[in-house]
Amino acid sequence: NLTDRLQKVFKDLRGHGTLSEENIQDALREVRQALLEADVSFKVVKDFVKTVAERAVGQEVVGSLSPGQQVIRIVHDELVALLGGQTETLKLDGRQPVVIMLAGLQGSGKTTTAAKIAKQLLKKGRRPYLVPADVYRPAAIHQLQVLGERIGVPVHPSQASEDPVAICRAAVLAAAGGRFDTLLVDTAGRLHVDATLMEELRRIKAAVQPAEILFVADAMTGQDAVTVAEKFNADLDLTGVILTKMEGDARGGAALSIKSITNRPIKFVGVGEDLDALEVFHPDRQASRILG
Amino acid sequence: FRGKKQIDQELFDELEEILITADLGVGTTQDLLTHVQQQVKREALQDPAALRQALMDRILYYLRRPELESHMVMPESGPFVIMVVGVNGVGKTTTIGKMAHKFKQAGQSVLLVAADTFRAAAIEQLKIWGERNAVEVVAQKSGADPSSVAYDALDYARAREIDVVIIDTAGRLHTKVNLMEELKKIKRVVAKKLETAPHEILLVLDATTGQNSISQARQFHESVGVTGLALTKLDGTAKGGIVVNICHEFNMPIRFIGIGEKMEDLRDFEPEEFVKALFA
Ligand SMILES: Nc1nc2c(ncn2[C@@H]2O[C@H](COP(=O)(O)OP(=O)(O)OP(=O)(O)O)[C@@H](O)[C@H]2O)c(=O)[nH]1
Ligand SMILES: Nc1nc2c(ncn2[C@@H]2O[C@H](COP(=O)(O)OP(=O)(O)OP(=O)(O)O)[C@@H](O)[C@H]2O)c(=O)[nH]1
Ligand SMILES: [Mg+2]
Ligand SMILES: [Mg+2]
Repeated sequence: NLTDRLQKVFKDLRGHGTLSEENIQDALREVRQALLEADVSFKVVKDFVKTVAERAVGQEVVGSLSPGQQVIRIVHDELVALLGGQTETLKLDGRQPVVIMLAGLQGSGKTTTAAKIAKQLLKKGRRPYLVPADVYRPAAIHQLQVLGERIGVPVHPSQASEDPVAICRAAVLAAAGGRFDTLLVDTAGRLHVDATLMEELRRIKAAVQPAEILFVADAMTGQDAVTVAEKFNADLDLTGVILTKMEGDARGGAALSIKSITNRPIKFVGVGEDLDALEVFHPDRQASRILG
Repeated sequence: FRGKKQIDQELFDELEEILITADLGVGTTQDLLTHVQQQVKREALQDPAALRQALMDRILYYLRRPELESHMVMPESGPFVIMVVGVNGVGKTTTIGKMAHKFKQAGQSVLLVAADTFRAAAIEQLKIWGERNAVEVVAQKSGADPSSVAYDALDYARAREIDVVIIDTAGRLHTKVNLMEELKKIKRVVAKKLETAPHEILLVLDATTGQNSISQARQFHESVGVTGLALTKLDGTAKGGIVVNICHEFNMPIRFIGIGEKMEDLRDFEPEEFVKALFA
């Protein structure tokens, strides 16, 4: 792992001395390799390594830590800082009903995550309403209906023949009079390069003015994470990110890529297929995981 | 390297960035570049275009080793059984809908098997693909034992003399031991029913996934033995370069690529086109 690799790099540098440009080069190469293996995007790695170099060079080799451990500490701290200092929660105190919109690539886990959030809101004493705005995927509306039934959250009646924007507007009307206080809009998976479908997301946003627009991304996403997140953010001005399928063995470097390019908080992580499997994001845990 | 006049470190850096951002992975990229670097010395290459060609040829070599030219061969008698596996959300069910279309167009009769009895509306989703293709779908209730659905489907296929049987399984992370055991059981039950089946165990990989695809390939191969790959969502901006490493390490042929969500959006894998697209 990275610790062992860095120990090797610094095996001749002991006790008193400073981390210099020369002895740091090999260490930085190892850090770069570890981050790329963890799926952090190329450009994000480049900037990150530069920052680490600036912070490491000139540092005294402190007695208690080996130089390798010192570099790891700098890398780890920098990762945690970048991934987001404090835990961020959903903004639920604005004008009611609050609308939470989920968007992302195909298969990232939006529909399942919508139900997970609804279940949590129900537990908190709120009155959630699930809105199936995916009229394209076969049985997508049915999928959300099944999940809604399972957790006892009502699902807005919709048909695949309707227009997603119309569905969302109707759902907001149905929530009127305090019948529901939180709407969870499940949108169809789409490519960031599909102009028509990205425009549809903007129209949904304009129609229902969400308090939260959450980008749902697969934790195992590779180099493409930065391109996709940048486009979704440019088109929608996201308020947060959810990473799914985190209970697998993906290193999850996409977390760093997405956070760096959008500067939006990673609010939750999906850690399983059952509807309780939604946790708060922990930057320090993610940093350790990325470093392997 | 468009407009580059010489082979220098800057060119190698550019090529490294192209390959890494295409998800080839840092290790595979280093192996490839080291190989062409030696080639440059040996052959005293001067032209950047020659270097690029050498690199593309080397990637092609990884992708099409002779064993990889194994095609899916229809058995002498009985249905050709394909079991489709992979982690959650990669496009298994949709790919099955597309394959049904392809086989029907080729004049084959097709039967789909709804052995994802776990995920909400999975059976309904496959049934819609069945309707779109005018092919039958064997299904039981949600929550049924997937092995029993597969077992019944093979009886049905034999009785109706169906040419191709495609089994849809639930998405599952390769790290979940009990779920991988379930997959092994489906395979065993199918083999009990029809000795040579499944004839193809198709692992579906998402082109947007990074290095974790290697772990997926390794684990699924270890558990049930993967005989072919399908790479989906190549209509996005991800290049799917991870398959270069997977083909090289596991000797798995890439059968199909997915380039969209409609039933026609399936192509046979074309290595040269794929390699060109890596550099596009
Ligand atoms: N292992 C695991 N699977 C998950 C998680 N979240 C969702 N899934 C699974 O991922 C697959 C896709 O989930 P969906 O909710 O259908 O994804 P989606 O984004 O709505 O898909 P589209 O609507 O087609 O874009 C399903 O098999 C889910 O059960 C998670 O945190 N862990
Ligand atoms: N753009 C694009 N989308 C695809 C492609 N293949 C599948 N999809 C979409 O990806 C999403 C997930 O597809 P599914 O077929 O449900 O995936 P799955 O592997 O069966 O999912 P689970 O059964 O939940 O594990 C759907 O929205 C599909 O339309 C492709 O080649 N290109
Ligand atoms: Mg969905
Ligand atoms: Mg499926």
